[in-house]
Amino acid sequence: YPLDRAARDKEDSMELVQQYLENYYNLAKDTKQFVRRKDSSPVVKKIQEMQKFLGLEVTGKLDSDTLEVIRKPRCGIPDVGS
Amino acid sequence: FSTFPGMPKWRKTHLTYRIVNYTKDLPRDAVDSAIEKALTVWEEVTPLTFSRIYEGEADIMIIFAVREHGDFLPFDGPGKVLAHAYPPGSGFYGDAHFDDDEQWTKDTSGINLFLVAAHEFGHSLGLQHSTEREALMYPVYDPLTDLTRFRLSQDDINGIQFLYGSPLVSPNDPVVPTESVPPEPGTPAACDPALSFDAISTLRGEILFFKGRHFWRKSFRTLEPEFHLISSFWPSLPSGIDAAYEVTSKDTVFIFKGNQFWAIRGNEMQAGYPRGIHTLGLPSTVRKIDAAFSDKEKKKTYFFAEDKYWRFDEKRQSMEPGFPKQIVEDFPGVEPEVDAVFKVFGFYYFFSGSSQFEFDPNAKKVTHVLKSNSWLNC
Repeated sequence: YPLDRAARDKEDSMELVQQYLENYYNLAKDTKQFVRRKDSSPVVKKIQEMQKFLGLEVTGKLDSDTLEVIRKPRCGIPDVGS
Repeated sequence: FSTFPGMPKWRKTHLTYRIVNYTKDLPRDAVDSAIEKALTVWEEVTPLTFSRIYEGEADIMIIFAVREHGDFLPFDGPGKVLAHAYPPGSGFYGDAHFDDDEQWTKDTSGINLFLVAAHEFGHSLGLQHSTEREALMYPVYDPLTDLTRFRLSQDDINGIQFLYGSPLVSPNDPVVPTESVPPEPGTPAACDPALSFDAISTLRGEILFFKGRHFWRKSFRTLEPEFHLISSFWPSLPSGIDAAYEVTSKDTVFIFKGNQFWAIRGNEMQAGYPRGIHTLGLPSTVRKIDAAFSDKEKKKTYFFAEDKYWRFDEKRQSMEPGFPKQIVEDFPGVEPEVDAVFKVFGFYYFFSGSSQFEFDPNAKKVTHVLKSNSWLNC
């Protein structure tokens, strides 16, 4: 069945966050990470790390505040690591 | 604030920059002035100076580019990544790249070039991102920044001065001696065990110890303090001052002598001073104050005179009711009269003659008694 709109949006958000965490928070580039283990603890930990750094409520979830911030324009330099 | 792993920083204070190409979004002179203004932001709070070159390899090469542009961080089209810059070093290190798929503007109708450039030059100088939302080095672009009142946050200043120290000499001032003054006969000796101070204040991450016509300037990055004539930095300040304290939120140090006080920012005297100490709300019976310090966290400033003290609310900008109080009541173990006092690392350091009392405001007790000159590496 074609993905309905909500599922597709969720899919887009997942990809966006995965890209963000890879670019700025040293998440290992493992494309299946999200799809296969969307609640896997490494990703949840990285989401929490990102939320803490950016001054968001640390929920470990892709809440609307978090999605809003990661859609904002920013500097391309990572927030952690080299 | 944070620095890059290994804390890369420039080992020289004079840096060159080159604008290699231009965006078509703005006239060239608008790009020139945005870049120059963005560098000045950092120049004003460090000993660093910048000069422009028009060919060859500069320390900071500035380019506008789209998508893949020769480094390992291709840009991504309009939105999302706006720019990036590399930490200090040779070759492409120190360089700043701006995504020309953005709409670069002088205001915030598009992406403000000055604001992004000032952020990127923070990277070029060795700062990584800050977690403080109001810091320039916060990673996410804020289109609501009021450009007319732009100022570095204290976090930005703390970070860059952690790397390079403070100017104390603004870059456009006449050349002012920054080398220490050789001790002449009659000048105070730092390691005299009987040494006492007139006043002490923090200033942009350093500590200034005032005595007579001189002051010692103590940085946490160097062992040896510098020794200077007060007049070599602040010609119109009197010598033999009574008290001094820094209000970091205003990036200002207030200097007291007799019934007057002055305000300085870096080494620039602020207009509209001296003012009378009674304009702060001190009673007319107080002829002069002995010491003062401002507690950034509490947003309160404490004034000490003889055996009493008053407290000033920095938010309400007025003296608090219920004062004066006895010093010994709230600072048990501290001997009045106080010559000088400052706050650092969460402790209050009181100076009385050649003795220094480290006071823990949480435990409300003196935790150490030291010689007054213990900070001068004796």
